[in-house]
Amino acid sequence: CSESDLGPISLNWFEELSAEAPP
Amino acid sequence: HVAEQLTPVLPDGPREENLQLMSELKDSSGSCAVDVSTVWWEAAGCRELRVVTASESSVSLWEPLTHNHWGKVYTWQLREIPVIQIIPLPDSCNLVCVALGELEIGEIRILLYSSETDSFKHSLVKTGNIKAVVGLKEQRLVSSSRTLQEQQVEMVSLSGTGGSKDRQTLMPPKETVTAFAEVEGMKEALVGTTAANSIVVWNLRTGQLLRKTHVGYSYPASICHRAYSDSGLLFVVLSHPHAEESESCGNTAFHVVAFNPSSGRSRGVMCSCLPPGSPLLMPPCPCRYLEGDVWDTAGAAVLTSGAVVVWDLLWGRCVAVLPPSPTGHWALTRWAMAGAGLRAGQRDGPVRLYRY
Repeated sequence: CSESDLGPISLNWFEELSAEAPP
Repeated sequence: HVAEQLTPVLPDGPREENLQLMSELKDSSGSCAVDVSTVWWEAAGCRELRVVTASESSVSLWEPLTHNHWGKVYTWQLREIPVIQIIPLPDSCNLVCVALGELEIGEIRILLYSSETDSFKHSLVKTGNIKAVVGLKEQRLVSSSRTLQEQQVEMVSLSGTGGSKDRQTLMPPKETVTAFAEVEGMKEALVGTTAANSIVVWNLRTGQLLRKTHVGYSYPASICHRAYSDSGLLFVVLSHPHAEESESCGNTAFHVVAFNPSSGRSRGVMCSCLPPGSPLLMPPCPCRYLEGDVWDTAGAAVLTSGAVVVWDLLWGRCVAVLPPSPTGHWALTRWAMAGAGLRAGQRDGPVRLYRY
């Protein structure tokens, strides 16, 4: 899969989404 | 007749030697198997993998004897509510978890041996209108249950004595959760699928719902089996028990979908299908995926033809077939823990253990 298919990929997605998501 | 046709029809994959029959569990009670699983069991300082079989009214623990023979150690009788399934708890020891109910799961019980009282017993963990449940590493159990007004998603940490140490509520999505899958390589992440064909991701430590993404109608009625975290992506193994045959993918058993949690975008990367023209697709038609199990990168499924088929999910390649036997059709198939092979059972017949 290329990045263009799936959008920007972040190795730290779990921490980033946890910081953004409602508690 | 079916076995004779398999080799020429599936020339590039399945070979008999990929599944080697090791032994057969002979149950003298004559009860029909509804599920089979494996469990780590420690007794007299020896820790070994044992087999658990379930019928509607009992659950039996089997220990390995000599020469690939197995002997029944104990049977828990559960006569009030039928047993629906065994819920594997990946790294737990001396604990068996079962779901009981009529059409849907009504309660979850832990079956165990108590060294304090030197007796086998069972204890209630959860009741409700339970839609989906999964056992995770470190003796954790996650379930979704539904009332008319709301859905509850809860993680229970089990104690070694069968009680619950801790309960954590996870934020529920609006749609009903139909399945959960642990994420290989991420202890605190959990993946689920919903009745509206979305993939959801939770943070198990905080209970936050991190992402919900619709995976599209190319993969209808998706059920997640397992997920792998790699290079910032989640690779989720899905099956579609209620899907019709599609023109794009043919008769599909499993899909691997790459899911980017950061963007919420997903894309199918591999289909595991039955080759067109396979005798497995012949009457009783239409032959479809009935149920299956995933271990590592191998998927095994029971088809409506009564055969068990094994795929290498990374390559989408069919690698082994157990045709319906003269004594009956296969009704269930499960991978054993720790790479200990495949178990397959017939509704009114034996459970057989295969090395893969």
